[in-house]
Amino acid sequence: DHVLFQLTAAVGLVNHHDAITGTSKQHVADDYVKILAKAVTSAEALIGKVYGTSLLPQDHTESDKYTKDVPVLPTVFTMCRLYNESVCTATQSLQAGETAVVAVYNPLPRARTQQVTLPLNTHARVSVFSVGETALVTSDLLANQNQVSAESAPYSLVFSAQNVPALGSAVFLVRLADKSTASQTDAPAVLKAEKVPVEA
Amino acid sequence: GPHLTVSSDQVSVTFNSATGLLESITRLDVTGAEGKPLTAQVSQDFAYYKSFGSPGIGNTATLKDTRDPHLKNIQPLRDADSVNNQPGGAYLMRSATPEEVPTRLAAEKKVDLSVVRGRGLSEVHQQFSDYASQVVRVRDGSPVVELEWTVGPVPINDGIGKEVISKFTSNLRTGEKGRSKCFTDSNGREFMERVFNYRPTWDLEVYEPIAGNYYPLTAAMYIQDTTHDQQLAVLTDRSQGGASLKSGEMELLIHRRLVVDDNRGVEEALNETTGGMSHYPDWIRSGDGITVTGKHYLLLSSVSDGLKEVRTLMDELYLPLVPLFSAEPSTVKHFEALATTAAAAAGSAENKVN
Repeated sequence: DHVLFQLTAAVGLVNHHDAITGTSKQHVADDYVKILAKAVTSAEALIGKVYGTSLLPQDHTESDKYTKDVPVLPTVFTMCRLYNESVCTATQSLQAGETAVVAVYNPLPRARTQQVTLPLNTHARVSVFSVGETALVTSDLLANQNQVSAESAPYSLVFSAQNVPALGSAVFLVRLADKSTASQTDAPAVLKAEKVPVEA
Repeated sequence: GPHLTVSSDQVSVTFNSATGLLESITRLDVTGAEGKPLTAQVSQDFAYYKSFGSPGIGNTATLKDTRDPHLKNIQPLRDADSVNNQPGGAYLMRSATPEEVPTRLAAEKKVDLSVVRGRGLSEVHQQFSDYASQVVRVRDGSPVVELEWTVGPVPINDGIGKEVISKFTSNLRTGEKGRSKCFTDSNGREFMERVFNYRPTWDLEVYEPIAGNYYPLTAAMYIQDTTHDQQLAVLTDRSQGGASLKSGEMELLIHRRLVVDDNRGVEEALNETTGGMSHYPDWIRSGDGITVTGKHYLLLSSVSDGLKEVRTLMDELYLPLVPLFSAEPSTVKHFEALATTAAAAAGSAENKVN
């Protein structure tokens, strides 16, 4: 409650007409950002904790035969606020041979299929595995053509999250092949931009 | 060749190789008139309006009287001088002269193009100027043309404040008796009809033919050509100003960098950070200027399906999939074991997670 109250209060504050429209001095505008950022940071931390537990199977009948010998873990997830600037430490820090768990939550009251883009700093062979469908997922690794800040990732991994259930999640394992197995995976090499010649 | 086309399974976009600009959009999953795929000629470009009262338009002597020297030789608008002197600023957008044609950011040069073609998406990178670029994306499974624009820092070394717009021009006929018509949302809910230089509830006297036709968007605006059963919508990722000044056109105000205060109380130009240009009084603050990036989503539809498609897309844009991450070894192991167990149970050995 405390975290959500803080966030509600911060959003309430920035509903002030000067905050919404920017009709304030620069330092006041910066202060609005600071208050909102503080509240969002604690809300993101809360979601990361709560979300992990919600991912574990609830209905113990069907899922038991899969999970009886799998240790139940307090999984903590993180969010990337500058995701729209292609900045995400969780995926950019992945090294060859490492795997990240990427979960996507669908807040709509209907199932949806949508592409997911992950910022990566390395263009090693990447494979995406859908835990729900127990199958590899087709993915593209592109040179990022919109690096708006120094921290923006040079590469974008794009894959499609199929049929993510309403108010539910889909979980993917994103694995960077290590040097030894790089040649074996069918994962795509990075797709580079081709300059379009000036019309003759 | 003369054109460059990128397609997804639902939409294809053609660029003109000579100008580097968008040229047409085709819905591969919708049949238009004469049984052909729904197609519209659509171009997009970045430009800016000079902001009223910018000292750079004349010499800095005009600083004392922020009246725009342009207006000296134009019959003053029918207002008292006090309004004529109203500069553009944080509270209001006012272009330098009523008849102003916005200045292209690409000036006269060709917009450079580069293409990346993937299996599930393709994207075209456009470089308009050293402070404006855009990535145009088409993705499998979606009829939307995604325009990720990046603008800034906007140069003000000419002393001119700039109102930067993204302008869409199409062959849709969207007006009656020369008055263009568009629809803009109200807080993401009801779409209101907007007619150029017209208000439904009083006889409008036009003082600002540009700014007076801008309306606040929270989510989207669209134009309709009912004769040809076509609708073109632009969805935004934040609140912006939007207008349709001519038939078939839509323009959105995406970035502003002004150099004078608008005398409405902020006492600071809508500029970024502090600093100061040596020959300007200290109340003009120059800064590094900010770079802004955002997305516009272009959706070509038939009129009959138009609003349903816009609403569905609004849901997906404003309640996007939320990605959460964990690289903790214990978490990875947990989900790998889950997947392996499920794969074994499903008997599909080749799916084993290696």
